[in-house]
Amino acid sequence: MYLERLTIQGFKSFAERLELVFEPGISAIVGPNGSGKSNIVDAIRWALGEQSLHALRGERLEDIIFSGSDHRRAHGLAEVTLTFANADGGLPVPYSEVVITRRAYRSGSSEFLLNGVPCRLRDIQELFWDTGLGREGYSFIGQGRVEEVLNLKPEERRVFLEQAA
Amino acid sequence: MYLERLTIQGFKSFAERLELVFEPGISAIVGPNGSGKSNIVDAIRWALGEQSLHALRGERLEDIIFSGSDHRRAHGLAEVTLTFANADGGLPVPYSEVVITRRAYRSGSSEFLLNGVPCRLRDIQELFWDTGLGREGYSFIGQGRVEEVLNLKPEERRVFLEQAA
Amino acid sequence: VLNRLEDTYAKLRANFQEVFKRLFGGGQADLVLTGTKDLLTAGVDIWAQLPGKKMQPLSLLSGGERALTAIAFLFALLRSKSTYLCVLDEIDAALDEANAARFLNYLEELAQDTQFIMITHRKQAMLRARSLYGLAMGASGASRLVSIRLEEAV
Amino acid sequence: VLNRLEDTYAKLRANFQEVFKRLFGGGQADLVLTGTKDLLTAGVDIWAQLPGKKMQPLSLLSGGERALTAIAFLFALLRSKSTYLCVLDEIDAALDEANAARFLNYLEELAQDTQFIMITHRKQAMLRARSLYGLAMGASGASRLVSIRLEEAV
Ligand SMILES: Nc1ncnc2c1ncn2[C@@H]1O[C@H](COP(=O)(O)OP(=O)(O)OP(=O)(O)O)[C@@H](O)[C@H]1O
Ligand SMILES: Nc1ncnc2c1ncn2[C@@H]1O[C@H](COP(=O)(O)OP(=O)(O)OP(=O)(O)O)[C@@H](O)[C@H]1O
Ligand SMILES: [Mg+2]
Ligand SMILES: [Mg+2]
Repeated sequence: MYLERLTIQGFKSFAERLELVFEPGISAIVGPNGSGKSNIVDAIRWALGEQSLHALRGERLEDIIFSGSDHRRAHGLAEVTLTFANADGGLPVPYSEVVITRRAYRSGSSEFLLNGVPCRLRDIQELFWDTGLGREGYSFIGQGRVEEVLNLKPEERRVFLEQAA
Repeated sequence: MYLERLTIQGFKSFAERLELVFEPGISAIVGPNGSGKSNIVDAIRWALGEQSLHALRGERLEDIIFSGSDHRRAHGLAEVTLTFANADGGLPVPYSEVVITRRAYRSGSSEFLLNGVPCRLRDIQELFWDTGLGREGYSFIGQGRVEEVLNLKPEERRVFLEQAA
Repeated sequence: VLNRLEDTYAKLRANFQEVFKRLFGGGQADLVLTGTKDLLTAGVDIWAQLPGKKMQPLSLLSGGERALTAIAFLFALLRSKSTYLCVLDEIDAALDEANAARFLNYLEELAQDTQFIMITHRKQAMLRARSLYGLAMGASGASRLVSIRLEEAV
Repeated sequence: VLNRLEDTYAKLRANFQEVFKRLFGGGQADLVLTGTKDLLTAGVDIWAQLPGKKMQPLSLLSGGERALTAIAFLFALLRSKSTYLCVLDEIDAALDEANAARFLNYLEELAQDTQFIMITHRKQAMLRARSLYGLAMGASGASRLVSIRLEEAV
């Protein structure tokens, strides 16, 4: 199971639709300060069901929708789509390709889609529970945060041991 | 008033005596991970009277004395000397050159010298009170800590305003 | 449950000892249980001794050495129980070129079992990617893709 | 005392607005008093708006943009009341080459009144130093000075 495609539009700095195609192994994203690299990480986490705006470096829901610039109007909708190759059945659904879409409207409403079928946030979160991509895992190391594990209390570090079990 | 010379021996990773000569303006220190660059910053702070081992990344007094390696024995003494050019009277003493020496022995005892004359830690700390090099100032920005000022509570940030007054 | 935790701890500890040696080119490290001896409530402490040096508190390690020790712990977790996808945002920032090379060599081995998406500024990291994307902030205030020339990058 | 604080606040605020524009090549920023209007107890908040963009919470800024904003605050303090010596440990780590160049240009201006000792890995920073020292960890476990070839560095 791996992430094949990432499509972002209206999420944070992505006023224009961005589509990235990935393969197994190592993919790298580069660019100057403020170009949107960490925003891509936020987009993946958000589409997987991240609910804490703080974890996405925001304060209010509107912070994750393109807020406009001198040359562009603000958007009313943020949408992120993750397409997973699932030939090995890593995701517990009978599809060889799994497409997750999350939308947030400036009005405050949300939509979630699983292979085009509307679903609840919870359905998406549960889908990824056993993959290590859930909230508590070690699948996301944020910018400036790699040293954090050294500063945890020993009991907090024990949580990783439990996840690896 | 500027730092002319820095002499370090026995402090942290400086088993061999190190002497650096500086000029006004910008000086740069470079080198690989673990070569001792941040240790030089610690040495300057310590010689100016820093008392918090935590601020020097240590836990016990022995942490700042060379602890030995596979090829060298541990040292019994850490010594740092700062030589300041004082032609402008930036330091409130009638010398055109001011030499500060701080020593710490593994036994726990300490020595402080001001132009070769034994003095107390307090004498050194007071000498630098009006120079901005005291504990509360903005003269030292530690590794990985430049962003800290953005995370302070507004009341904590106000302290800088008071210091700039 | 306790047996499984004990097996996991043994495996994680062995992996951490091995990864640390690979990343630092020597030295030794350990994961030590603290507090009670009861695995269900004990804490996990990290001990690290750099090549040729004495055991020291982690706080005395340099910025790059601390980052590499934390990476060793992460890699040990991935060796113990891999995850399908791992997203790394500039975790090599504090490493010098020599440490970064060892980090990337080990990452390539892990990449046989895990998909990595890595944000980096480092040329040697870009050279090891199967897919490489460049971003820029457009003059109109929106992110856009750009093509990358590797000789200019870095 | 209150008058002096008011003057300092006015000066610091003006300096911050100016330094921010220089470091970011545009945009605008402000230091805003919070809580009570009484300067003796009020807090100081930082507002930043990047060139071409809307005002946003500081948390939304990128790693490099946050570092540069913090540097602008530090430089504003130095402009308001300089210190004889300022020691900077890798504060340019998160900056890309363009931001680093603006940072170094401004640092050179401040260096007329303040001595800076800067730890860096960046070649363009080394090129602007009057004194340049290289360190290495010797095989015997002790730090030592080494000579530096600038073409090899970075
Ligand atoms: N809702 C939004 N609307 C418009 N722009 C936004 C929004 N949220 C964030 N941004 C912009 O995105 C930029 C931050 O992007 P990001 O954190 O991805 O940068 P980066 O490429 O990781 O940079 P660095 O190398 O400095 O870490 C900021 O300039 C911020 O203003
Ligand atoms: N008392 C001591 N005795 C011997 N070695 C010590 C002592 N205290 C610290 N060290 C060593 O000094 C090294 C750290 O040095 P320092 O923090 O100055 O590195 P650095 O050059 O800043 O590296 P980086 O680029 O990674 O930040 C560590 O390897 C540590 O083991
Ligand atoms: Mg970033
Ligand atoms: Mg350092």
